[in-house]
Amino acid sequence: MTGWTLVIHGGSGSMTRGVLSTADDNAGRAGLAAALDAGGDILRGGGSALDAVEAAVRVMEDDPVFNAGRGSVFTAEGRIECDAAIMDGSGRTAGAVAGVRTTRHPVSLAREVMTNSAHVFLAGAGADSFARAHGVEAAEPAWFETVERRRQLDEILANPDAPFDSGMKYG
Amino acid sequence: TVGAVAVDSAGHVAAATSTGGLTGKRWGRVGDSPLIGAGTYADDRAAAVSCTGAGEFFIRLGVAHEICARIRLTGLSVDDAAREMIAELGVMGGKGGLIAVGPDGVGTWNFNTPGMYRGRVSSHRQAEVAIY
Repeated sequence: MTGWTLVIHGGSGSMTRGVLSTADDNAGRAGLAAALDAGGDILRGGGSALDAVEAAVRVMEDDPVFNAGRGSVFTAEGRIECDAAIMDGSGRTAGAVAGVRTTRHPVSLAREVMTNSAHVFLAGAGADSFARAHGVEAAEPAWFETVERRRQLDEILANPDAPFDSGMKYG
Repeated sequence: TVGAVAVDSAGHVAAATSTGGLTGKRWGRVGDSPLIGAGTYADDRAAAVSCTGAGEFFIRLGVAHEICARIRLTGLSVDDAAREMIAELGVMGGKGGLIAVGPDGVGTWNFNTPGMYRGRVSSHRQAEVAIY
């Protein structure tokens, strides 16, 4: 095997042509292209698939266009709780976190769990504490919050018949 | 939700998924993304998979692991396994999509929603991105 391949996604949902503004459409495409560049550069240089997928996801976690890391959607209580997982096919090792609130790159925390803990899955405040103990970069809750996601939450809460985004309008 | 799957020049595969979940979620609700085998899975014998969508359905079907199992045990292609699982998801009323790549370098995506942010690049293919 000498070739390499990277495939990414930025979420699926009910976005249809014409619903997304041209600016949002362009921002989404630019974010995807940046993630492909980050992961593709690693693979092009002979790096590992594991490093490539982490790098690509980190770029999208920093991009407010996507529902992950910065730009994540809000819970009904107005907080941001992130989940992430990573898995290495060569040894079927894996790491995952759920409900983290103060770690800038949840995917890197998942990798730290995989690499430097006896566990696979950590959740909530414990996972954030593990991140601090292992020097995984922290971020204040405000880092993750965007005006558009707050607007989307207000829209949903204003409609009690739609208790959460079951229609994946904001996938 | 965002995700990436890759195969490197040594033939190893990997998968990663990250999400803020669903807008307005309550009670500590967690979807498929962090559940190994549901929204994220990687096995050099089969493929790497990352999913997005109505997480409850991906959890119930164990989609990411099921795709790898069907490839490994039945010889199904990555493309066909992905298509089968999105079809099965739809039958249950689930919506969403997934990306997958095999150790042979074949990458694919499949989804039953109007749109999915997605992209791919390889040693023999220019980068391409799409939404609808």
